[in-house]
Amino acid sequence: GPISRQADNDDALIQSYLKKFYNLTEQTGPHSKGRTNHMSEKIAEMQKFFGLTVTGTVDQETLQVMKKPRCGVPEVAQYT
Amino acid sequence: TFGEGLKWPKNQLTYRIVNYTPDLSQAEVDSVLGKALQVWARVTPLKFTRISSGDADIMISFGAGSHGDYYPFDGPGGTLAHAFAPSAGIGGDAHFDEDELFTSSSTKGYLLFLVAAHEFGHSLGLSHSSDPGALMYPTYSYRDPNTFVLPRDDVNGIQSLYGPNTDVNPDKPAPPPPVTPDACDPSLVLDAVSTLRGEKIFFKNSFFWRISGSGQAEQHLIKSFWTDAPDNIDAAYENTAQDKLYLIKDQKVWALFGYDLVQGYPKSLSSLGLPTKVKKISAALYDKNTRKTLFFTDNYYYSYDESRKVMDKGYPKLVEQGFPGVTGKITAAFQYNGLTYLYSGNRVFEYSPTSKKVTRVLSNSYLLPC
Repeated sequence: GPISRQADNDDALIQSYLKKFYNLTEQTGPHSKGRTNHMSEKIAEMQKFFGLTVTGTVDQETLQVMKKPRCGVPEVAQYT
Repeated sequence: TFGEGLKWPKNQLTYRIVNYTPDLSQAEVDSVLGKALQVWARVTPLKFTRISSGDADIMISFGAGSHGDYYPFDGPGGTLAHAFAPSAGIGGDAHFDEDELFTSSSTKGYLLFLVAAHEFGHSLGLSHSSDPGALMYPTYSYRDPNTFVLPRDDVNGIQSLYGPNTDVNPDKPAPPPPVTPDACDPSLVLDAVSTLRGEKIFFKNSFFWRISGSGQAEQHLIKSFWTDAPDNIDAAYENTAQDKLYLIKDQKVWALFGYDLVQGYPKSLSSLGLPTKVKKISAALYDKNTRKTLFFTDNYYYSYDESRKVMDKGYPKLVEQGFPGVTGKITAAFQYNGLTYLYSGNRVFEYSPTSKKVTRVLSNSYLLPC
């Protein structure tokens, strides 16, 4: 069957959310496993902050929190 | 806080409203932003003066998409606003996403008061809080701006930077800052407990915990799920046959279907079949096997037959009469996995309707993990 467009959108949202709020950085090159671990760490960091079950993977509840309207306070370290 | 002692080195700060949103009148924006700053001024020695030209410590503006600070907004939803920590130049400035619908009182759109008060927290040196009741929690949730009192976590944060406000009128003490209930508090007495579409939910003050499949308790503001629902409820029950959650407070009942208030609610307590002399309910539960709803008034309870839509005869009865072994006033009640749980303060009686016996006396933390 066709690939769900929703899944694609969610994937983009997860990446953009983690980049914006958890300083997820792009890791290029052959170390794809490292990238997955890095992303998983960022997801776990977000889940810990919001009191969600820390799994390091995006479940429905984690996705719901990511979709909530929120403040986008810029990274103060980056600014300074 | 942001750490590294990031705060303003002075208590007299200036702000300037650089432009306006078309969502509200200019007078409304002026008033709302002034009130949002006062949230912080009330609990600290900080004083805010508005200027209309030149550089202010806190420059306030509305903009959409890229708006000149390398942190572009993202259209409707998502990020609502952002603000910079105290510093010279852009430091302290607050930017609001013009693609959002800002309101001053309606529950549609986002209350500019709440968004601005949150952003000004950043402007003054507060980072995000992980306390879901705090104003500085990163996600937006509606609360009544007319009764808003800065929560304890935010007061602690801002006073750690600037100290308390010493200029308070002793004849007019401020309302105490609300504290987020703690599931680990052994003296916690819940307002109400219910099931909701297979989950367990526990109410306390303006909050509830939900325990879903994973077994972990998540804490939320009641209003973040149900804008129209009351805080500090007396009782709650789920009628699984109707797929509705009923919340009772004083002499009113609210029926909720999903996230929505059922049309025609809130209704009077007597609409549930209770005699008009009943002015307060302390707990309620729906028994899906007998299709009866039990309403507790401390040591007594009424039984309403949902099939026949009448109150059963011979009630109210003493709780001990219907539930041998259960003592004390009932403060919360629900049924789960075929067992009845009756709360009396921080004790929970587990009662088996089949054996008609108390099977265990538990503590709060058995059902609501710390």
